Amino acid sequence: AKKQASKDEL
Amino acid sequence: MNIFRLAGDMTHLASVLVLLLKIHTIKSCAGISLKTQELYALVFATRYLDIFTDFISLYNTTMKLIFLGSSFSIVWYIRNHKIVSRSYDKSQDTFRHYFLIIPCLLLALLVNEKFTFKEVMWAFSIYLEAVAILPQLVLLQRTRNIDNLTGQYVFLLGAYRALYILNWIYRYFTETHYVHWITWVSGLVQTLLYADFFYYYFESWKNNKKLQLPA
Repeated sequence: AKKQASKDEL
Repeated sequence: MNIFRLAGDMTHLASVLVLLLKIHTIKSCAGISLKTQELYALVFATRYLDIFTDFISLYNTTMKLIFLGSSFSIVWYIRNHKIVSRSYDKSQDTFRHYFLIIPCLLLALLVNEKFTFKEVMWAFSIYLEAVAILPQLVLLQRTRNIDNLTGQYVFLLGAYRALYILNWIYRYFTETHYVHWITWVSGLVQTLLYADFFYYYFESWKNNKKLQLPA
C-alpha cells in the first residue's frame, strides 16, 4: 500500500 | 484521485493530442524541438518501468501506454517520416540536451527515495522532466512566427504540471504522511521554467496578437 501510495501518479 | 490531478492528466493528454494533431494532419513539425520530444520519451521510458509489474488501476496503465506510445511515435515521425522530417529545422534545434541527461542521472544517484535501479530511474525521470522543455523554449525564441498549435502545445504541457502542484497541495492536506520532496521541488522548477512563456502567451491572447518570445 505504501509503495503504491508513493507511485500512483503519472 | 482528485480534481486537480485529473485535470492535470487531461491537460497533459491534451498537449500530446494537440502535437499529434499538428504532426499527423498538417504533416509539419515546424517550431517543435525534436530534442524535447526525445527527452520526454526518455522521461516516460524511465518513469514507467513498473508498468507491467505494479498494476495500480486501468486508468493508470492506460495513460502510461498513451504517453509512452505517443512520445515515441512523435520522435519517430519527426526523425523518419519523409514529409514531417522535412519541416524539422535541425540548425535551429541546437540545445545540447545530452548535457541535461548527465546531471539529472548524477542527481538521481545522489537524491532518491531508495537506492534501487527502479527508484533511481524514477528520480532521474522526475529531474529530467523538469528541464526537458528547455530545448523547446530555446527553439521558440528563435522561431519568428510560432503557429497556434505549437503555442497551445507548450502552454498545455506547462499547465499540466502547474495543476499537479495543486494536486500535491491538496494531497498534503488530505492525506497523512504525503510528502514527496523530489516531485514537489522538481515540479515547481519545471513550472517556473514556463513563467515567461506563460506571460507572453497570455499577453498574445489578451492583445489578440501573434505569440512572440523575445530572443
